[in-house]
Amino acid sequence: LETFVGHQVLRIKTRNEEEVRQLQLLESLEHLELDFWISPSAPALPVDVRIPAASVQSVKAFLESQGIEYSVLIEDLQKLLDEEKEAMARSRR
Amino acid sequence: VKRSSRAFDFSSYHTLDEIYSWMDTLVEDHPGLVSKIRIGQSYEGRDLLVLKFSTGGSARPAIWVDTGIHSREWISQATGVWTANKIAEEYGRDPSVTALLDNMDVFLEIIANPDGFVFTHSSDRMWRKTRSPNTGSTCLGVDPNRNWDAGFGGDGSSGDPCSDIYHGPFPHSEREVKAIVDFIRGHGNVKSVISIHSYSQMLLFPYGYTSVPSPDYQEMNELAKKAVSDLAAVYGTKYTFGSIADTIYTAAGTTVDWAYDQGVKYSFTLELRDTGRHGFLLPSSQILPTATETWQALLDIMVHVLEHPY
Repeated sequence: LETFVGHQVLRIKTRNEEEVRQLQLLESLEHLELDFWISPSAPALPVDVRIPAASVQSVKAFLESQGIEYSVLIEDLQKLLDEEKEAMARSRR
Repeated sequence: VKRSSRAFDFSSYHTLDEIYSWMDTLVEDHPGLVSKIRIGQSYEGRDLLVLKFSTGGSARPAIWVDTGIHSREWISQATGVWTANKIAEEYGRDPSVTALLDNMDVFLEIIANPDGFVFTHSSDRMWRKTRSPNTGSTCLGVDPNRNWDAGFGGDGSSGDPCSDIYHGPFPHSEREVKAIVDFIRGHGNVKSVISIHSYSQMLLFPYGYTSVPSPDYQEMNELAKKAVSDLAAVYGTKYTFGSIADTIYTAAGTTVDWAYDQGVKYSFTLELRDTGRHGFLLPSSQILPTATETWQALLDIMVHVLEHPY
């Protein structure tokens, strides 16, 4: 069973095409194992990305160095998954 | 004790077995209206099941609806279950549903990607793709919403089997996709295809593989505008709408582009709640509100299809 302990989901807001391009570059970095829930496409649209625990600091550092705005949507993905599982079990009972 | 579709908890997420079992009870509860069709098997050998809502006739004009082709989008499958029940219960009560089913059939595939759905319950809640192996790669699965023969392999899809938007080795390589293709082609009288996804609150229509407006852009846009307005009237949930390419990004090989290119004019795709706070992990407490508001948009589209034969 794969767990998602420490995985975070960030919402990234881009202001211009250059920032979109930076995120597309980030998307191409396979070693970070990012999972884009909403891919970078246009400046007006938010980008949501799941980041494995090991890559969280690198990604945040990258965004901050580029001055790209972001917020943490999901602090700990596993916590939400556990809650979801519990809700299903409760319902079944 | 006989099971009843009414005893089902629509406000909770369910496993594949629970949903398939509930489909049987729905058919039992509405024998003159609802039947179950097996349109194929998934890669791992699971049945691909479709609920048919019909009051008779043969090869009547039809509306196709699928939910959950991306397995991790659990709110979609849950909305599919609720919607199936709603259609069955409203026939004979709601004038729009009654008129619709007196003249057209509705086909609803609640679990369009069963292998992926089971995998989200057992191993990886974030799994999106099918579960078929890829030659020369250890990565499994194809994105079934990039696998259609409509701009196949173009922008917004990937040739990397490890990518979540991997388009697959060739169009309709995935059994889950091919089954729908064969069904719609074989039926020959499908007038609308509505493919339900989540999340990000959007109502989209062709094209995705090109930013060129489709010939029916104006009509689709007007219909989408009405649908999202009626949806918003329920709980104030705001949807954006437009062509896939204009509204989100260029995405080649999608369901609705294929359907549109096949001559199915009213091809739409919905992205249900929410806007990102929970994403694919939308709490089960939001299933009923999501399904309820989505129903308004679905009904708008279905009634429009009924009233605009072509």
